[in-house]
Amino acid sequence: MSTLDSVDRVELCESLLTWIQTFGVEAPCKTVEDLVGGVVMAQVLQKIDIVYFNDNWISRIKSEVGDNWRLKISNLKKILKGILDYNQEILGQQINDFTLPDVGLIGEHSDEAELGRMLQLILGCAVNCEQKQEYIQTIMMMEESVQHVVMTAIQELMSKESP
Amino acid sequence: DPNMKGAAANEGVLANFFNSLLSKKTGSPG
Repeated sequence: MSTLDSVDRVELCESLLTWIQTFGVEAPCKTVEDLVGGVVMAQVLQKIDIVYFNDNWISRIKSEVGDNWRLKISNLKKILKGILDYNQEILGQQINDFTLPDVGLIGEHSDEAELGRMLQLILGCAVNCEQKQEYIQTIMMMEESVQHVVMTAIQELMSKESP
Repeated sequence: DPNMKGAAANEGVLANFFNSLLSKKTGSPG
């Protein structure tokens, strides 16, 4: 399976936006703009592992970022660090050779390709966590075209994971 | 119908992949 090129990354972002909506988090999550502040991603991570991404962790994510891209970037940095730490500390794996999302581009320009990378990392947490069965079964209920993109995204991540 | 065969094969690939993911041992060190 080839890796995702830049055009596919936008498609990845759109498919993962659809996937993110299956979590039914409190914050609105219908558009890319809804996601770039980081609040939705933080709430999804808390659903994935409420013990690790606990209230103390989520309290550091500012919920009212408005149009302030500095606040968005600050949130996104905390989320990215949380994901990477979770992979290492809880899932016992490291992601090597995966181009990490540019949180500056997400926060300042709502870059879909970079947001796609960020959501891909959250997908990696969901399909490897203890409740992965629930999340994988939800993916299997989704439209085939979305499942395909999700499968490619997981395969790319798996090729870059090492224990 | 080749289209139907293709769709069925596609479905099979997806099901195989996600089922193998389900049976994969979680990487948690405990």
